[in-house]
Amino acid sequence: MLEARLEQANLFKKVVDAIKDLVQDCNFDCNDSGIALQAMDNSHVALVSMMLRSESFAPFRCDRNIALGINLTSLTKVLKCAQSDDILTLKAEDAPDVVELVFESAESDRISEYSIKLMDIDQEHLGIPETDYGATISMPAAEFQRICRDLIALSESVSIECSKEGVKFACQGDIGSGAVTLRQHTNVDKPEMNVEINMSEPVSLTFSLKYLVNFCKASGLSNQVRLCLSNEVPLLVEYSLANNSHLRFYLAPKIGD
Amino acid sequence: ASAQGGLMKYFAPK
Repeated sequence: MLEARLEQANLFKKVVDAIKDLVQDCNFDCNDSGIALQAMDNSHVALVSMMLRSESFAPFRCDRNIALGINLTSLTKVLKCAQSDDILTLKAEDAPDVVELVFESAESDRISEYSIKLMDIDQEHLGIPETDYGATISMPAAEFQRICRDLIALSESVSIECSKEGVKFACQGDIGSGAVTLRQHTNVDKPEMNVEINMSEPVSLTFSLKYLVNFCKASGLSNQVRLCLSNEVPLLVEYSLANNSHLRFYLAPKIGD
Repeated sequence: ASAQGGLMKYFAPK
């Protein structure tokens, strides 16, 4: 059986909120290392990869591998019933028909119990190769969100170029063009504002802004976002969570000119 | 214009 208690229901709410517009029906794969999810969007252009490690829960118990097939719209409806300060416990039997969600108030004696019917989801898992990325950029998540939202007003696509000069986000549209360049930057008082650029080779790739704006819905999960780029491979957008957990998005580049 | 390719080109099913 699965029993996973999360001190902050809000964390799970935010994760589901961040991915629910990209993927609809997902398997939450539970085993003794934690709860993982991998799902592609309908167009097979973007992929979500979530890992909530067992250390993120207290206690965490999962005796055998269980795949919980859940519709995220249904899950969102139930998670709305949790207060943000509630403690969330996920429970399931070994061959479950339902997943149970228990919300406990830390301050009062309220206990709310919900269940969601599970779905049989035949989802193929993709092997994501280990990649030595040509450029890795860590920057404030809010800054990345701002850039994507600003540029989508002008164009469908953004080129991300990383060179010795820094990282340049540029777009061209019908009304004109836009570009934002960031250089490495260290803020001693506010390290969450740092921009760190590690580059082993110059990279230049073009991506659909629609997907990037969608990924940025995860901005509330982490102060910083990490972008990993190599020429001609999918972009990795990573939001780190406490206890070595993470929410990652992969996006296939646009090809040709 | 540039074309949007899919992820399956890069990530193979396990």
